[in-house]
Amino acid sequence: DPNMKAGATSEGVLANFFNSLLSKKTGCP
Amino acid sequence: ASQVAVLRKAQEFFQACDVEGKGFIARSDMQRLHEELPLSLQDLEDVFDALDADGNGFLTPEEFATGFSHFFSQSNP
Repeated sequence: DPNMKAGATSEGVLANFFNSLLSKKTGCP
Repeated sequence: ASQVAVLRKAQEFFQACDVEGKGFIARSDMQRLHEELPLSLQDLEDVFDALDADGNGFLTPEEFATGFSHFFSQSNP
């Protein structure tokens, strides 16, 4: 199911995004 | 209590992303993060689209907090 795959991909990208923000601590520029 | 902490963190990130204090995050604000975070422009586009629940091109604090809470509940069950 391509929709399920897209959902899983966006979850991975979101996790990567928020993890990056958390590890930066200072947040966005 | 932990949910309050998550929402506070989401608010903190939102305000830091919304550097001009507009009250929303635009696609261009998200693309600025390309220099700060180890994500590609395409990844940031995907993040924006995933968080922009109503697809209007603007991220509200509520949409941002919802996405962050969802991520947090997935990574810390």
